[in-house]
Amino acid sequence: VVSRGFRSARLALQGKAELTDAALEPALREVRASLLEADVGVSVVADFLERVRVRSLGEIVPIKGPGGTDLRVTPQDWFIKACYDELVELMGPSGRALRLDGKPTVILLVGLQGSGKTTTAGKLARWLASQGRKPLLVAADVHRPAAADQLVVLGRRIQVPVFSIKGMNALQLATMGVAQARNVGRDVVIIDTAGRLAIDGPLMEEVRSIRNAVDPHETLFVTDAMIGQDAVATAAEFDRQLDFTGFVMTKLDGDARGGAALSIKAVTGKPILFLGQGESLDKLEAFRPEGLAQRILG
Amino acid sequence: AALRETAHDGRAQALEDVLLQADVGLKTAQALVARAGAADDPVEAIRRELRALLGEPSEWTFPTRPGPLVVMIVGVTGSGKTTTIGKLARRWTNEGKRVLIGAADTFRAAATEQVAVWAERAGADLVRAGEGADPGAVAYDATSAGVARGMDVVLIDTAGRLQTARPLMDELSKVRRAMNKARSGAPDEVWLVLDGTVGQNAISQALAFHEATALTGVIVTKLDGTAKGGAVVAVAHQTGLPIRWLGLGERAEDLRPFDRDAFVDAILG
Ligand SMILES: Nc1nc2c(ncn2[C@@H]2O[C@H](COP(=O)(O)OP(=O)(O)OP(=O)(O)O)[C@@H](O)[C@H]2O)c(=O)[nH]1
Ligand SMILES: Nc1nc2c(ncn2[C@@H]2O[C@H](COP(=O)(O)OP(=O)(O)OP(=O)(O)O)[C@@H](O)[C@H]2O)c(=O)[nH]1
Ligand SMILES: [Mg+2]
Ligand SMILES: [Mg+2]
Repeated sequence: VVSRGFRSARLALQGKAELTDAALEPALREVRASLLEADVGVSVVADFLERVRVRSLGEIVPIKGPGGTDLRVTPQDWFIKACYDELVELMGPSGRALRLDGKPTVILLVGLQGSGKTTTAGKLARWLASQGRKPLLVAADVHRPAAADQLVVLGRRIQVPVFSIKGMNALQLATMGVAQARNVGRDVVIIDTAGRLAIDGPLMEEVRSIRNAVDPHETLFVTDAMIGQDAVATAAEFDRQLDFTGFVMTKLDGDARGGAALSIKAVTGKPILFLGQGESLDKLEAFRPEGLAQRILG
Repeated sequence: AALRETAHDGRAQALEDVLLQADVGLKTAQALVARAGAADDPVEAIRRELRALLGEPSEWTFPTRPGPLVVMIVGVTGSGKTTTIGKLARRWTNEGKRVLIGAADTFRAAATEQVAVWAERAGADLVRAGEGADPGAVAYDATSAGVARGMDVVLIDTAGRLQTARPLMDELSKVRRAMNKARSGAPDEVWLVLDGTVGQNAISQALAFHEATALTGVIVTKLDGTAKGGAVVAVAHQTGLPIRWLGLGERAEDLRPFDRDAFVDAILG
């Protein structure tokens, strides 16, 4: 005990402090509260904080500048910076490019009801068209009233063709849509599907059969930024059944903190590719971790 | 190990985790565990506290005064407003009421087509306008038509909007005023539709929508999934608003009056 007091006194003289358990305690609690308020999953918060705690423990950090000037940085500030860096690293890297080497490339959109899939399909089509691609939208949601109409309207707005045939089931629409793309020389097929619960057996079977039939280059899980703790179980189950290749978080133009992004990345290991920042079709951004890390950490 | 300080022992931490995973939120969860932690049966104590936070159940019954009952449905994008209107319309036509739906979402692609399908399914009248029409004008027309035709209910569907979009929240206040012009005192009910999977943002939604349109109740949808809807506890507690209905699926019949005790039991698993 004497030697520890000695050590911290000596460090203080050098304008330094050691990140001890005692020093980290208040910062840990503060960050935990912030992450939970940001809707990060309970178990994800615990794992994350333990990671940063273990990494930070025992570090010697400067808290005073040269000549004893006050850096105004506390050991707690160092811990929070370590949390930010860890968040950026965990959620990163920046959204990788889509796999677009197929003939045609097939992108399948899946997710819970109302998460923003249909709108995101339109956004992706516009994004790809502006890069010189020739996308085809496929309206494979046969459950929601006027879902096909919605996609047709979006396609018209951006002059992208929409494959939609009344009376076909979702699987037929998906497979015929891909065949159609091949026939008319469209090089990317974006398949919009109905919202569904991860626990809905028949509907998960429907989307699994679509995936098996069209073998997508990308299967994107679309999630709302305001989703709470349910993101953990839902994303895990969607991933278990579909092995999605990446995810999109929508409605980030609001003030939801978006902690589910950390949960989903932590639980599935799948990357965040795009962020939806509004209702109009130009409101799609490639993912960069820094902004979301700041938003989640608060 | 440092985090255990928020709970007195492993059992308290477990209780806090159950509450947190139900989206109850940290402040509420900590308060509940602190108050109940010392009790002989902490789970029962928390059950009672949750019920108290949700307020005394007040059964909503169809008003007996001359109609129409005018109901405005609001909420963020994708929360389940249009589907819920279809369900309410169906419930009330089944009860022999004459229902009129006002398609006042003139913004979103195919919004009118979607609500038209529901009106047909429910056997309800529909008042609509072209895309880009003024939503206040549609709400006014629907309310007037409801009065003129002697309908029992007018349900007004509005476009989804995020509570942070100031101009859109102002638009909502304007739509409400238009309904009041069509019939003094309208709308009789303004119900906020909250997605049951929502996390802590629910509180921000409720406060902002309440400020813009003086809500009279809340509807929570999508509770047929794995989400517990616990954020609604803080909403009810902070606003004093009653929870009127729960959405439990995508079909017309998937709507139930709010059952406070069953809701609390589901949170506690
Ligand atoms: N503010 C905002 N609204 C969005 C965003 N993305 C989608 N929306 C809106 O959210 C609502 C739901 O979007 P949809 O594209 O219909 O969602 P969906 O996942 O296809 O819904 P289902 O097919 O019913 O499962 C619509 O009103 C969209 O305009 C976004 O990034 N920001
Ligand atoms: N599982 C489930 N899905 C629901 C429930 N209520 C609505 N949905 C689905 O959620 C999606 C969005 O519903 P909408 O009624 O279009 O939502 P909205 O609030 O009108 O959307 P916007 O007008 O675009 O803001 C649809 O796929 C609905 O079928 C529910 O209680 N349970
Ligand atoms: Mg859709
Ligand atoms: Mg709607």
